[in-house]
Amino acid sequence: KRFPMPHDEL
Amino acid sequence: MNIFRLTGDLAHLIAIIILLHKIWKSRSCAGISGKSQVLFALVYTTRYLDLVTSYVSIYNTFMKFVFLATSYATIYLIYVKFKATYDHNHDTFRIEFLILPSLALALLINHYFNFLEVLWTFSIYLESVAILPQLFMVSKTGEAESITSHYLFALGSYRALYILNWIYRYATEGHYDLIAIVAGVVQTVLYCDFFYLYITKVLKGKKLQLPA
Repeated sequence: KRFPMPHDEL
Repeated sequence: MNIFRLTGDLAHLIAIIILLHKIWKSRSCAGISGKSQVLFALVYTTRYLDLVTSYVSIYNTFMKFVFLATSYATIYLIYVKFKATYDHNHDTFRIEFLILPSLALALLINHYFNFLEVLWTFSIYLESVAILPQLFMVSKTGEAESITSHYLFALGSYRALYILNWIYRYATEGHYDLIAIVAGVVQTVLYCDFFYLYITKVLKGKKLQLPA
């Protein structure tokens, strides 16, 4: 997995 | 977006609306922990700093604004407008005992060590325990108004529905975020005792009263 990943939840 | 995530977000929104409506209509914030509300405002503020750095969807941006605005509105109602009705004698949980460990844990266990990511992680950890001052207040007074119980039920359901959303996302997209999942499970577990009382008492028309 690539970080930092955008957080797509609230 | 899936049905679990959407109903989770709606439950969250409904919880906030119930709380604001209750305070506004009764002109009183009796029984509500201002400290939990301060923690929630801190949660949204530190999590949604990414409003300026990353765009997900108009839905996400809109909801972030709503959560931020309503959390500050709630604090305003409790600490300014209806200050006289705030039950501070029963709202005695020491929030530094939640904030500092959450911050320490966020510094130690995160996906990536930078400012925004650590604050995001902090907000996830803090959210999982932010309701404790409110639950503490209910246990201290031994009861809660029905409307406060509905608020707590909606707020607790939100993360429980998110857990279903994470299971669904893992099954369909292979997507998972361990930090959010573990914190979300902790958060939901904290509500379990309350859920039990809510289902066995409040839904049967009784007041939520703790056994003496």
